[in-house]
Amino acid sequence: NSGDPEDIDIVSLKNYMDAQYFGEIGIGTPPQKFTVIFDTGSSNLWVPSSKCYFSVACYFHSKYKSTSSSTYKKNGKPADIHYGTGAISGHFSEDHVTVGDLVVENQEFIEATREPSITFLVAKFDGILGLGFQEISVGNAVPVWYNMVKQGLVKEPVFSFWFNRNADEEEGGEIVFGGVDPNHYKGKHTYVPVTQKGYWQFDMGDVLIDGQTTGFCASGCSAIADSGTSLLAGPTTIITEVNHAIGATGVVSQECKAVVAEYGETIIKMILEKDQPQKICSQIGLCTFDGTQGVSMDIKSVVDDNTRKASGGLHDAMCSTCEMTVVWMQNQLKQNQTQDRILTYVNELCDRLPSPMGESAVDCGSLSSMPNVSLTIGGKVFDLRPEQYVLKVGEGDAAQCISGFTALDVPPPRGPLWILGDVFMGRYHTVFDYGNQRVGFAEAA
Amino acid sequence: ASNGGLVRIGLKKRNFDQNNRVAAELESKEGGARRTSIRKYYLRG
Repeated sequence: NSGDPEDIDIVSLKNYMDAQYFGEIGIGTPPQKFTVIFDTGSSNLWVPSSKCYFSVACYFHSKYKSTSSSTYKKNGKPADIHYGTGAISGHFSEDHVTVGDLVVENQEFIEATREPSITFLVAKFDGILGLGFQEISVGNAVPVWYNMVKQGLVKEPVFSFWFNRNADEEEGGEIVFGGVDPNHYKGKHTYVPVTQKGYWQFDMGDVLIDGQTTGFCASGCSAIADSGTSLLAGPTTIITEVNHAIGATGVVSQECKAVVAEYGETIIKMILEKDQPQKICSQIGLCTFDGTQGVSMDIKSVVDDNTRKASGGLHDAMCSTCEMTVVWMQNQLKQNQTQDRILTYVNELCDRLPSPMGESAVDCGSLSSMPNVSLTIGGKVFDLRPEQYVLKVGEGDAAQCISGFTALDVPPPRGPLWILGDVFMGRYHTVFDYGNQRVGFAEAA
Repeated sequence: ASNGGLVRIGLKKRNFDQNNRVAAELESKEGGARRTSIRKYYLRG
């Protein structure tokens, strides 16, 4: 909406289908109640409008009726938000918003008059309250949180999340505006600065499986703390390694197997000969090196010769597979593995490639043998145990288990990127420090 | 409730359920074209 494509790509990847935690707010005078997701990965407030007639989703949720509010102010500016799953459109209005016992006055929000997606039809929530920065707010609307601070309604410009991951307890969790609740964390928070305003984005280091490096983020990745996403999303190169380690289902990739069979030994040789790893795939002809990352041969052919057309995604897949293979092999060589062992391992990884933003099933009976997966943030290692990163769907004999990890590939300069959703925020109490522009994590209690 | 300048909002929790997974599958079919264009954008970017 802002015209900056950098904003659009990541907002589009949001997935509210799996959102799990929501709370209640009021809009208008007297307050009309709505259940909303408190979402740190977006910045607008929207709820269904009473003028929403043609979307079935609106008939299953609470609707805002402006004529019933004495504090309503007309705005009328059109609004349109597209998410990865789901989209809404409508117009802006202004009214008082009640959050707990606070009343935020003259808050801009979107009255959604169209919710055509299945996402919002089946959703347990009515709308979304964004807690991200104004920089990514559609229509440049001032977020609710900004007005809370501006109107002096909170003691400190800080809010914090606690998610109750204990499945047996009814209490879902708590969001605290104005500070932190010491009952819901242990020890001290580790703080990292916000590196790119818009999202709550920060720098993240290596990802470890059972204490061993996965390599890809060792020299740094970015991460976004996102309460509106359920899973933990990260680069395919690492998620494939995680899938292999936890026995998660994957997509068997013939391109991947072909790269290993045809070029595996050559790649190992080139790594051992200290060739620049990022140039290996171009040197063997699977990618064209552009100085920062591999570019597939298909794209190069279009750039070089406008009369030729790209012939499909095969070479593209070979290029990205080759780049992943180099990372995996480098990592195995660092662990002093033999060539045969490396080729076998990488070939096994080819059976575990995740489908982008998809789910991977795991065996519910094997949790005890699965490794810890750890993320390095601010120089500190944050562990996740199997029972914390595996989600159970259904009960008893019908129960199924899915991995809390999903693949998301964002290229530089914005990526490689991780989205730390509820799976991570459930394990670690999270502080969003707006005043000092930093995010803090401590063990949840 | 407000307490010492803090405003606490209790959150409700929903478990993963089969309805949502079926819906997600339908949604991914509907959103297939959009995701393709996102991938193209990445390559340009």
